[in-house]
Amino acid sequence: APSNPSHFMKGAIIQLATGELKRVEDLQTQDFVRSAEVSGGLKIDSSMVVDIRASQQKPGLVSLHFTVGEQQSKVTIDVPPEHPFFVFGQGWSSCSPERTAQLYDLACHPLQVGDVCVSITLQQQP
Amino acid sequence: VPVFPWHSLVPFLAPTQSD
Repeated sequence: APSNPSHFMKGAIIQLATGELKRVEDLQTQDFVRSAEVSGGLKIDSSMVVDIRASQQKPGLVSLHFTVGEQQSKVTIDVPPEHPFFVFGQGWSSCSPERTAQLYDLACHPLQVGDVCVSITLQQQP
Repeated sequence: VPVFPWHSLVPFLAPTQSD
């Protein structure tokens, strides 16, 4: 579908906060961690997947339930099943690796309950 | 060739403030 964001396409060029350029498929956990460190204002959170189910409101989408950060805040987002998430120590993962491969040519692991995803939030000012 | 910022790849999950 033409509405899919193309930054997940295999080969897409991603600029890290350090200025370094990498292909999306070559990104490592440390690239996100380092980028957040130097970006100022952004912070990496660990968001654990606690539930995956079909969206009640939006047919065709998947509701992903996370507990986010040290506060273990509960956050739910609805995404297409092919949407990739970056899992700590594992890399790109999605609810449907087959669809991700079809749409983006990006290799993904299956996203599962218990996976800890990279997410960002605003740095809290002390 | 378009260049995308790193933060566009990961979700912004803002915890809801409770207080």
